[in-house]
Amino acid sequence: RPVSMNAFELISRSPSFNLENLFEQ
Amino acid sequence: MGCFQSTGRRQVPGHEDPIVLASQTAFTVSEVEALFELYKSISSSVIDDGLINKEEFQLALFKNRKKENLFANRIFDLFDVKRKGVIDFGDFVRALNVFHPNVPQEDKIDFSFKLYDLDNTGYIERQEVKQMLIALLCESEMKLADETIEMILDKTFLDADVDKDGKIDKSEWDNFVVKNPSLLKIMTLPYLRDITTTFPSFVFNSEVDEIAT
Repeated sequence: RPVSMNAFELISRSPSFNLENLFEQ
Repeated sequence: MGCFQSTGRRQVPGHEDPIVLASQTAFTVSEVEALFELYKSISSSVIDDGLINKEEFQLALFKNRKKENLFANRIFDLFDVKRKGVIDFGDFVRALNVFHPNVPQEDKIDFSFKLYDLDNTGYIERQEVKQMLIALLCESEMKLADETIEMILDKTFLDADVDKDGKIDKSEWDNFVVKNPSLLKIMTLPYLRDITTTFPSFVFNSEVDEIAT
């Protein structure tokens, strides 16, 4: 549940941080 | 010795010598060459100028030209070390290197600190974390009441901001990620350990067999 997580755990779930996508060209 | 006549290195603007780049990173020369194949593909997706602009970066990351995205912008800015508004090949390899499994944890911690220090003040401030949290919620179409967001921020700063000055400095961040190692998960791309197998076409395109690795 979001409330029990720290903010950075939530932020790090952003799909923008999924740099693996860069390799799927 | 290779079987082919050497034709010299590719002359592409911003294409730094793969041997030099390999010496500065965890990548081998072959891997740097493989990354060049990838770089060429990304950097020619919108404008074929041999450089990656923000639109091309977003396109590669999301497969569509999304509107402004806080996190993608931030990653782009950290890749664009020379602040030219474009990522050249050297920037690309050195920034990706931070995500290599063999790179020391400290480098990953430094990068993650810069990533979250949106205004480059040397501190991760509460309003920056709030801004990122709101961006994440918008991105994932999740709704949280403002008081819930404030509760998450309170809890986070209670754990991370040891000296209670309302901002997280580098040493507080170091301690915080040691206690919360999952935060560094995004800083490692297992893919990078064996990059040449990721690009089968590369074997036919490159001159790697001529170069000592």
